[in-house]
Amino acid sequence: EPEPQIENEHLRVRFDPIMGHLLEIQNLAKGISLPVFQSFYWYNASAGDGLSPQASGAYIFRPDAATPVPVAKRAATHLLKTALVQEVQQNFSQWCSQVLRLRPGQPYLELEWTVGPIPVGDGLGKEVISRFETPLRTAGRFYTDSNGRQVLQRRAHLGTPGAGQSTPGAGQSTPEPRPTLLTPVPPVQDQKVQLTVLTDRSQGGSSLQDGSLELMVHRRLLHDDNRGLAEALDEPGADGRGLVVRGRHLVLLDTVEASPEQHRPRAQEMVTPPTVVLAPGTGPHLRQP
Amino acid sequence: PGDSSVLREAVAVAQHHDAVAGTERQHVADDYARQLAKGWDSCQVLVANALSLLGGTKEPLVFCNGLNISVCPLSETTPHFTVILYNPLAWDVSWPVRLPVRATSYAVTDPQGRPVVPVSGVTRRLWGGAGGAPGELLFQAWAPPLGFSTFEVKQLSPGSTWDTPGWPSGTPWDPPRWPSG
Repeated sequence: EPEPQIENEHLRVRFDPIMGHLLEIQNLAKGISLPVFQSFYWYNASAGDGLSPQASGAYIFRPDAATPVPVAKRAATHLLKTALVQEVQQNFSQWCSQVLRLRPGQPYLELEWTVGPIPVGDGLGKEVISRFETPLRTAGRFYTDSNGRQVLQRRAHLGTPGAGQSTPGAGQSTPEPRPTLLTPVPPVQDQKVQLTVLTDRSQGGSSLQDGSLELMVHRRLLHDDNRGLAEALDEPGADGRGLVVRGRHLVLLDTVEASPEQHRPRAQEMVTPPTVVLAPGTGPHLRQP
Repeated sequence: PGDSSVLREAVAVAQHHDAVAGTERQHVADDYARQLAKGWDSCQVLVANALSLLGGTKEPLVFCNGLNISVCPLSETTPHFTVILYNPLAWDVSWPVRLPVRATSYAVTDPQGRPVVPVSGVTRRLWGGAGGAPGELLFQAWAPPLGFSTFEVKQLSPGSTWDTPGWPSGTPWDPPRWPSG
């Protein structure tokens, strides 16, 4: 389609027809639209260098460079629209794909990502992130929630004073136990918009550029970080070729005021989803207690 | 007998900072996973026992732990089965059920015996999952707070194409009005 998009009664989501990436999310009821670019990158894990012999490892996230490498410049996509789901399936590479879904009645965009086995034939450990980029002017601040108990403001510390550029590293990554919120820092009056990303597990995350949010979804390292394990963080996975991980991010776009009421129940549904049990034939005739 | 203390013990052990942060050796990580999986299995027996008690039957109940990679031997091989959704939350949930299947046309009925429409079928793409079934059955299920719903699934003719009424984009989908919990 010249203008690939998926839509339900709450959201319209547009995609780049050439590169296949997410382009924009529109909250139809509130008349909010926010350009949102999302893609996958990998940081080259440091094996120690002239600055420090410290390698990236289980205890330390220490990338070899401040800028991650894109997994792919573009994504091969397949658009599927049925009565119950509209989805765009993106294939970035042999080891990185994602499905973006909208279902009727669902006020959030579901991104189901599958990453692995991470190739290390080039001798480089890789730390894979999913990064969201928006024009929100957030002044280097973002917010994390911890299961609805405590929303904390986080800010990228800019290293030496006056350094405008913050660089990734252990100090920059915060554990994202639950929703990670990207919202302008009040009192920026013209920005009432909040982008919330719900994770289905704890992930490292940060916001290194204004309006951007990155979450670490998978890592595969080749060197021990010399903190006592005496082995690299290199999980073999079921078939020994390297661990494959599948997870979900739920993305909500709403006003700052309305967002907590949206993301809190979604987070609980993510942690305690309904249990699906199957039975052959007509199964037990269950009475409601 | 089902027993939730196995999982409670496994989760208690996994409070160690290594289990939380992943700073343990591989064989220790594997053992944390083994303990959690054993606890999970034991809890599934507990849930199955509770559902059998509520249903007054000894029907076998099956959990498909591989649904996230589209693997579920029962839905892939059985032309007639029941899906029970248990909702642990304190509010109604509407939940998309997505099951790997082999045939191409199914009828789904809701707890009140009414047909669930629409029912969609999608052909699984190469990267869609590890299972062997060529297709997936989708339908929107729901369950009341702290309660359950049962949906009956029957395979129609195996050969026909999916009766997937297209969902005209932009038209608000009117979800079925189901009895509130």
